[in-house]
Amino acid sequence: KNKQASITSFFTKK
Amino acid sequence: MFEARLVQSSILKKVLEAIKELLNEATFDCSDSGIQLQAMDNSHVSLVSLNLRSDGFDKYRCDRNLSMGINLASMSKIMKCAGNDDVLTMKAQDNADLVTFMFESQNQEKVMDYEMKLMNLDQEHLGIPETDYSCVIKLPSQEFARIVRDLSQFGESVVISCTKEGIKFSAGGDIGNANIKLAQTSNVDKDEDAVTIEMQEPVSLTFACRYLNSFAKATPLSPQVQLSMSADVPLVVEYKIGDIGHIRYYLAPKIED
Repeated sequence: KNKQASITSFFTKK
Repeated sequence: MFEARLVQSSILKKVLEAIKELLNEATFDCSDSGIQLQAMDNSHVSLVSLNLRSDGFDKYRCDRNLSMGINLASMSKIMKCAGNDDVLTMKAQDNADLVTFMFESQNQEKVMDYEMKLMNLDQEHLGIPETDYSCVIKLPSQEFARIVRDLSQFGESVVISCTKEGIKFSAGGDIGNANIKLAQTSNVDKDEDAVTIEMQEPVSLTFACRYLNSFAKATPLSPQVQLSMSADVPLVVEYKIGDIGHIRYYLAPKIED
């Protein structure tokens, strides 16, 4: 089963 | 003082249509170089990045950097009041809590002023790393919209696979399976009808259909769309906005649990 990743796990807060 | 004039107000109307399904509100960052917007959807699965360069406007002035927090449903109501051929001017004073949208008919016989209250939004900008993508695909934007719409009927997810031979979109669910393959076009009359693939390595990633459908709301902005993919990183879906800029959508993939 696939799980939706969050965009924040790829791009970090500036 | 901030003032930006756009002879084709339809561009901003289309931009708004392209973001308002994903975002309830957003900050428009205005500076000397133009207008930028970066915001995540509520679920933090996708990121919208809009860039409108100052030199693409018919007139542009921004004396001091200005961040305008805007409720997009409210802005959409105002933009619907503009005719497609009206000339748009956005204006705000420094440190203002209001922005004015002025629409003028081509013959200047009708002038409309709409003032909208600005909001204080928490500004959270994400750093997007420079990436050399394994696959960069360009295809007609209407074709992309059609494919994601059609595949959404089969399941919540679509698998996008790119090889040298072409690009394949697949979905499956209770009613069965669907596969759509597009090969690179060899010769087309119009550039905008072309499908082109630049591939370093084959990639296959899974994405949620509903976000791809929301991105496809940008279709009226550009005849072509560019998809950039690498293993285990977000997909980039980019639409050029005439000579003025672009809108990019970043979508986190679905990964094996």
